[in-house]
Amino acid sequence: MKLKRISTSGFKSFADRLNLEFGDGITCIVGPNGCGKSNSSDAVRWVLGEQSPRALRVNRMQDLIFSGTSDRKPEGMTEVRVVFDNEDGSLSLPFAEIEVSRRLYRSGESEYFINKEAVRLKDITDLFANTGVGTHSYSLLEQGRVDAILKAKPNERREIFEEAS
Amino acid sequence: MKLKRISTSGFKSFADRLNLEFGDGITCIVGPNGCGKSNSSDAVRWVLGEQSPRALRVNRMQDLIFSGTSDRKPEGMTEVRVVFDNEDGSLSLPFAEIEVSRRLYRSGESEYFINKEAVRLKDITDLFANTGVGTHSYSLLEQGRVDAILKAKPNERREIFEEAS
Amino acid sequence: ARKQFLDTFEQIRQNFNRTFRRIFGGGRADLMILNEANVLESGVEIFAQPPGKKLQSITPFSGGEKSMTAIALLFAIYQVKASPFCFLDEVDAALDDANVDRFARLLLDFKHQTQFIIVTHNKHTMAAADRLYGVTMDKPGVSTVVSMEFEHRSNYDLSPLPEVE
Amino acid sequence: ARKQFLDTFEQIRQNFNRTFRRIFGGGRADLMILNEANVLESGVEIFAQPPGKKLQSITPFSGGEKSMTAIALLFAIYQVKASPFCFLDEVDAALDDANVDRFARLLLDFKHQTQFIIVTHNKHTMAAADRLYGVTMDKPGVSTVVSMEFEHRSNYDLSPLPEVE
Ligand SMILES: Nc1ncnc2c1ncn2[C@@H]1O[C@H](COP(=O)(O)OP(=O)(O)OP(=O)(O)O)[C@@H](O)[C@H]1O
Ligand SMILES: Nc1ncnc2c1ncn2[C@@H]1O[C@H](COP(=O)(O)OP(=O)(O)OP(=O)(O)O)[C@@H](O)[C@H]1O
Ligand SMILES: [Mg+2]
Ligand SMILES: [Mg+2]
Repeated sequence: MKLKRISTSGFKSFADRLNLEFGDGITCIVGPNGCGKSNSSDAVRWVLGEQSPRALRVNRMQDLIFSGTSDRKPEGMTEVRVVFDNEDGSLSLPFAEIEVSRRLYRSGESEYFINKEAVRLKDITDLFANTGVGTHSYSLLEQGRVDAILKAKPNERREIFEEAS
Repeated sequence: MKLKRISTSGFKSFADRLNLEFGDGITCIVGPNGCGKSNSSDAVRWVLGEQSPRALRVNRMQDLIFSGTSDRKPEGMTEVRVVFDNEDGSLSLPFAEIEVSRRLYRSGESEYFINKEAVRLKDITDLFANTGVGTHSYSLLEQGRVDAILKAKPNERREIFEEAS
Repeated sequence: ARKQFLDTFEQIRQNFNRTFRRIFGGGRADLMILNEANVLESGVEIFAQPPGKKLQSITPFSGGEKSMTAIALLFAIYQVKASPFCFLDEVDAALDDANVDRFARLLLDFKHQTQFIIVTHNKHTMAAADRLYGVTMDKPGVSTVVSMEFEHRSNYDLSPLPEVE
Repeated sequence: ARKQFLDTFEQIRQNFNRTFRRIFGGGRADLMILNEANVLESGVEIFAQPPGKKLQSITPFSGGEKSMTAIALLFAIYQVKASPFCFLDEVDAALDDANVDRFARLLLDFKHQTQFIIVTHNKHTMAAADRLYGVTMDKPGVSTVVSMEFEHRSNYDLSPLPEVE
């Protein structure tokens, strides 16, 4: 499968839209401290089903919603949509293109969609099982955590290897 | 007090001598990855009485002794000597200059000296008590630990403030 | 399951040594199953030796050496089970410029099978990029993304990292 | 003891806000005693607001913003109880160049009362140095130190970081 693009609204510091097209090869994201680079990777982590606020660098999930600035009001909800090219069929749904999206409201209410159809969170995490994609694979490396695999307990490392086999 | 210089022999990757003169103001230590910069600050931490191998990035204390390379044999012991200017009397010994040194042998045996006189480790840590110098003050910031004070539990932070009062 | 794990483990172990030697320009690295009798419950230990140094546990490694070793191990795993995409957030933070360049060149070998999305501040990493997105906060606290043109398409100036026999 | 702690706390709190504003060029920062009734057993919470953003806990801060905030707090404590010397090992690792420059300029204000020994890879930090030591491994695995001449004594080109009212 390939990652095609991500669109977000009201996600963290991206008050309006964030649209990122990912092509083949290497995409670099650059900018000054605090401008929002890591926030964009939090969006991917979240839409793939991350449930731990700590892993998303927030105190509670509602803090993912744009919280306003000195001259702009907070948003009432956030949505992240990510689109995959599934031509090779590695995602077990009969579509050439698959869009996964997730919404969160200030009330704490959540909604999940696959190709516009409402689903449960579990359907999203099941979709990515065994594809090497997901919040527990080592394919989403958080800032400051590059040597996590070295610090992991020897047993945790074995589990990572087991996952690869 | 002022830090005047440090001399080491057989300490970690500094197989021979390391001599560093510290003047007033700002001293920068630079060089490629793995060349020994952090090892030099481990030497200061150790001579001030650090007892945790983890804090010195070793598995056991004997690993502080130069362990050899493909064309050089290991050393049998290591020694670190640090000299302070004590003109202002902030170290509670009646000397204008104070040299603290520490030795470790492969056998695990340790020796400690203040101005060439054999002392116990406790005499060294006592000497620096209440001077703002020491392994528990925030004046020795390890690599990767700059935001330790932010990650510290709220109670640990209070203890740091208490120490400053 | 045991057989499958051991086959995968052996592949990762060989990839790790090969990738380590490429990124360090020599030396060697190894993985060890701690409890041969009960592999699926065992821990995995890491040993490595940068060129000219001694084989040791990774505890005394420098910050940059740890990052490089972690990168070598992660890529060793990716070679066995490639993630379709990989988000790396500032994995080059501890690397000196020479090592960032080696990391960027290593990426060139993997980008045909994996989409890399890399957050970085470093120009050497950017040199490997196929596209560049700049994140800014023109309005304070509000992030926006801009597609950035390359002045340099120096992707073609980066030569792949050679294998080290 | 309670009175002494509260006096020190108040000093640190004011220093923290002032130093934060200088290094961020605006915004504000605060410390809060969580349990006013039992101060000597209480935790201390940190709140901060980079310019234009909202006051919040430091959880959602970026890597660079956390480093800057930690530096501001450490220097706030140093102002109350100055260590005679301070070893800082790569505290600038997460900072973009503009922020490294601000950090280097902040050092200029403290160097009269504290000797700073700073390990760095960054040229902007080196620009603040009064002397420079280069560590190398000409023989693999064996560290040596060389005193390095400045081509640039650009210490005098660095202007101090202004106070922000
Ligand atoms: N819900 C939110 N609403 C508004 N702003 C937010 C929200 N969540 C996080 N932010 C802001 O996002 C900023 C951090 O962004 P991010 O971590 O992406 O920075 P970065 O570009 O990765 O920087 P660095 O290079 O320092 O790592 C913080 O200033 C934080 O205040
Ligand atoms: N007892 C020892 N004998 C020989 N070499 C040692 C010993 N202890 C540590 N080393 C070596 O010192 C090196 C690490 O040095 P150090 O941590 O000072 O690097 P550094 O200059 O800080 O690099 P970086 O910029 O990556 O942080 C390692 O390669 C390690 O093998
Ligand atoms: Mg970041
Ligand atoms: Mg180091």
